[in-house]
Amino acid sequence: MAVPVPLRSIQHHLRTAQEHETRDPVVAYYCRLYAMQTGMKLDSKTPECRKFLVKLMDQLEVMKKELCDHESVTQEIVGNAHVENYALKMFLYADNEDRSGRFHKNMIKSFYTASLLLDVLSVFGELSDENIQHRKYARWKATYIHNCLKNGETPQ
Amino acid sequence: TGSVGASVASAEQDELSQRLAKLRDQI
Repeated sequence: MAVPVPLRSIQHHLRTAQEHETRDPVVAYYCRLYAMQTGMKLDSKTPECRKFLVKLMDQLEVMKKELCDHESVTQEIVGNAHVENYALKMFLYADNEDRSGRFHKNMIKSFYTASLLLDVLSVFGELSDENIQHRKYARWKATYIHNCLKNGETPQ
Repeated sequence: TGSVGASVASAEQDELSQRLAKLRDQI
């Protein structure tokens, strides 16, 4: 289903979920959970948004049943560690490429995905100051490097 | 019609909140 306009801010988190469907279903599950939780705060009243959120909930319930033998899904404290480690791995990969002067689409995408996964961590509670900083940095780096490459400039 | 519509929407929202809470083992 196309994401309704009032829920556009969760679109990229849902895309990340799709991209991780087979690669890491636990990450896909929590991306959708974040999207659900955030979507309900954004707009669960208008018929289009409600219909979308009901379908998303159906999807989440099916996923939870399919992943019932994954501790990361049945216990959110384990899920928290799983998503955080994954986000950090993405961040460190991109950061290493950046510091080595290797600028390319993959590392831009990794910075951006890391920032989205740090958003997802809010499902488990308030973000730590460190994660807030990482998220801001990763999001800024993704935009900065993307713009540099688009304009033919070498990022610093 | 307005109050019935609002009541139905509110019930649907509660159902969604309940399903989310159940999903997260909060109920």
